[in-house]
Amino acid sequence: PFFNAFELISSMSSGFDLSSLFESK
Amino acid sequence: MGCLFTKHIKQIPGYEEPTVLAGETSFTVSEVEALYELFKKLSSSIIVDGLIHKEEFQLALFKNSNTRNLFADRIFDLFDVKRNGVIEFGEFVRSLSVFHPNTAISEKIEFAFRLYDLRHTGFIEREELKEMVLALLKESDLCLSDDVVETIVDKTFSEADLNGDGKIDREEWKEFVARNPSLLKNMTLPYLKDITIAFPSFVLYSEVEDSDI
Repeated sequence: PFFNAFELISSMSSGFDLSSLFESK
Repeated sequence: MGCLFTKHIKQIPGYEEPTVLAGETSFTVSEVEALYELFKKLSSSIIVDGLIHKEEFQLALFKNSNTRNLFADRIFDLFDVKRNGVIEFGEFVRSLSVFHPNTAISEKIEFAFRLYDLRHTGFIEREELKEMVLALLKESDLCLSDDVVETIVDKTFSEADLNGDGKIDREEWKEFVARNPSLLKNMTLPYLKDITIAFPSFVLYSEVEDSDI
């Protein structure tokens, strides 16, 4: 199966999930 | 109370006036002030110096100051515009503005390109993409054979590297994103649309300031 590497990275890495910054409120 | 508050925050290193930041970003003055409340919290979680250190950034993202992550490192580095190892308030607001729903897609495309240009060469190179895929697999505890990883990288490059020179330049990136708009999904944080409503706990100081100015 073909996976777009950028799609994998952008959708799966927790390092991109900046919403966590706001959960520290 | 507003004056005392204003005097106090002006002493914070890297502090910039909300009106200035609002003029340069997608945020309103009240939203910048609300973001300052968040910034204060983040920048004092480990070292109380009004600056966000990498450990504090990691603590906020992962609830653990020691959790290293390639992509979080890249985002921290891009937020740290002065490249002095910390994120100042102005850098925080300007960088977060890229993730605002109202910010132009072109800014998001450029930010994402810089994110993936690990070695700052002006290109996303094949080895960089492979390094990122491997980092993701490690983070996710996924195991794929080297052949499969190579195939994923090859296939992606065959679609993105239009001139076949082994690297993705900015124009190729723009075209690739246009054909795959979901790649920008994580470049928009709906929370930022109206942070003063989404995070009412930050509004107290904003309202005091607005009424006192």
